[in-house]
Amino acid sequence: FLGKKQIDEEVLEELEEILIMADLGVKATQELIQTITKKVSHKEINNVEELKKVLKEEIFKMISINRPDFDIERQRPFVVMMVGVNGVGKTTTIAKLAKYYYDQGKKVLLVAADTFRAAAIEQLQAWAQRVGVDIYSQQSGADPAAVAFDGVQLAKNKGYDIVFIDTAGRLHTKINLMEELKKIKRVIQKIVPAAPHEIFLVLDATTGQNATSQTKLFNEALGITGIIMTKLDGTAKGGILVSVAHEFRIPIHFIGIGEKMDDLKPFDPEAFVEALF
Amino acid sequence: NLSDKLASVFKKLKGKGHLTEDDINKALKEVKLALLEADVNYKVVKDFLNRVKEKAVGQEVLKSLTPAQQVIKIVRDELVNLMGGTTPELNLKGKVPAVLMLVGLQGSGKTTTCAKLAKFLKSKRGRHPFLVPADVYRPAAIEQLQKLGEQIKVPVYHSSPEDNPVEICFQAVNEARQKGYDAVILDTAGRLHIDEKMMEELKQIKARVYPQEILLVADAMTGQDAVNVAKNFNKALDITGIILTKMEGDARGGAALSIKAVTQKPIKFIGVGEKLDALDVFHPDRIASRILG
Ligand SMILES: Nc1nc2c(ncn2[C@@H]2O[C@H](COP(=O)(O)OP(=O)(O)OP(=O)(O)O)[C@@H](O)[C@H]2O)c(=O)[nH]1
Ligand SMILES: Nc1nc2c(ncn2[C@@H]2O[C@H](COP(=O)(O)OP(=O)(O)OP(=O)(O)O)[C@@H](O)[C@H]2O)c(=O)[nH]1
Ligand SMILES: [Mg+2]
Ligand SMILES: [Mg+2]
Repeated sequence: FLGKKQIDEEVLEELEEILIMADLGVKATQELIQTITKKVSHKEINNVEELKKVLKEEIFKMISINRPDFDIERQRPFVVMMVGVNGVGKTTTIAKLAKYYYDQGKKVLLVAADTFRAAAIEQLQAWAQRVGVDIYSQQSGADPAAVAFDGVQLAKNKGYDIVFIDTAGRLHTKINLMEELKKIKRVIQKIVPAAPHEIFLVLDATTGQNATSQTKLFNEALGITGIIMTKLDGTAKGGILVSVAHEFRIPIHFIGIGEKMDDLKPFDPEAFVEALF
Repeated sequence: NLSDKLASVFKKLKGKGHLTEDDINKALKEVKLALLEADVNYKVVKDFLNRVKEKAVGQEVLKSLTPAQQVIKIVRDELVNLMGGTTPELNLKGKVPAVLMLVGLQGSGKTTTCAKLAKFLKSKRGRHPFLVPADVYRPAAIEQLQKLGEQIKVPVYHSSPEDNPVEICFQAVNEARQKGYDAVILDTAGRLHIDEKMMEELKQIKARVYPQEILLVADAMTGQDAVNVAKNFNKALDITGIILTKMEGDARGGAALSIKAVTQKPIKFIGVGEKLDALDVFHPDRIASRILG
């Protein structure tokens, strides 16, 4: 990208186009262009090759957040709650994470706390069977907090290493649904005070700047400890991750790159930056 | 918001009789920002601004409007013009049963929207719809549509995950014809527009049952990628319309303009919730205001 050697108005406009089209969003794009323009005027950047290098470094800074690799050994059961808006890939990602830890010899329990959406429980049950892990569920329409409570209780009693709690998709703007998530979190804390140890927000790579609003509201409601971005196997670049990481400083743990249980990779900031262009 | 920003752009231009090119350029900078913040595709924004500029330069400032209001009016009218057009009702004419096919990316809301359309056709259009689960890949996808069908008392074809989706659609249309159902709604699996094998499956379904409606179901919060998705689905299938889901959230919905601009196909409905009555007819003027912020 950016074929020319000299930096001029045309190059800066092309840069704007590249960043916007990668879904970095207006805010992050403006910040990056400001930084670049400043360095150009201070002669810290003198040609397009140097510009590209600095650009990648600046974006890398924005998304590589020092995260203590969440250590699932620090408590048993280690409780992970998955949240996010409708259809982003929460249930499928739980299946992938279950496989990931099952392969490491962990005793995994899935908790089907989406009791609302049609066949949500059946979907997670099918995945549990495919991966070869146990699942706790109640009937459709049951109180999600009650399911989460009983599930974590079971995990504690039966010595599971890690528990994944699947929740129903919901728009972050629906206050009563966000209250429901808060209740699930409170209820889990009653059995295991440090739980949930991780609350993962799942973001869809095809989402534009609404990802910022999603992260803000889910974080304000629950305290998000990690982000997983799915569907990076499509043509969307997922650039909004740059803006979200920069603004909220929440670590990005994994990316989803397909629909099968193996299609999960630990987040690699360098590879992500390279793929943006 | 945009009105305030434009008002301040024009604050210094009192008493002018018409909008000059320089005034317009300043104003369009603000409009560009608003559209990009709304997730409208970058190239679509560029084309759109050129059209607005053509319409705006040299225009007489209407006595009843300030220059800022004038520009907003031109922008809004152009947006409504681009996204609206002919009345976007469903085309159910021709052979019986009418066949509607829903397609789109993973998780966009196809299965739920199939059920919403069935409910709409049954309770608001006096039809006898038949739901067809043609997603044999996603775990419990067939069960999902079956459960939704039960909720709205609409019959659902008996698909099994071992079946071939093309055969499912073909057999289901035949069964509908035999049983006297007059509208068949095909729920297809979510897929990437770059997955050739899966796009080929959709082409085969189309060739086998020749649907009256091929509706692209897209998520209102989609970003810049909306044009790639829409372009490819349209190229492969010549879609007949678009349904935007999850519109009751706070996504600005710029994808609506991007998709319309690149396919020239009508946006027929919007999904405004998870319940099966949460389907509205698309109103271009409402979404125009929302996109402009
Ligand atoms: N291509 C691709 N598809 C994915 C990925 N992750 C999930 N999906 C698909 O996205 C669709 C939705 O996935 P789900 O796991 O049901 O999403 P969810 O967030 O649990 O949905 P709700 O519970 O309804 O809110 C399914 O068709 C998945 O196969 C991914 O990384 N890549
Ligand atoms: N808030 C909201 N959620 C919606 C709307 N339409 C669908 N959903 C939700 O979006 C999620 C995905 O819906 P599905 O119908 O499973 O999507 P799909 O396109 O069939 O998914 P795949 O078959 O996996 O590609 C579910 O949680 C639905 O309840 C809508 O208009 N508003
Ligand atoms: Mg789910
Ligand atoms: Mg579906």
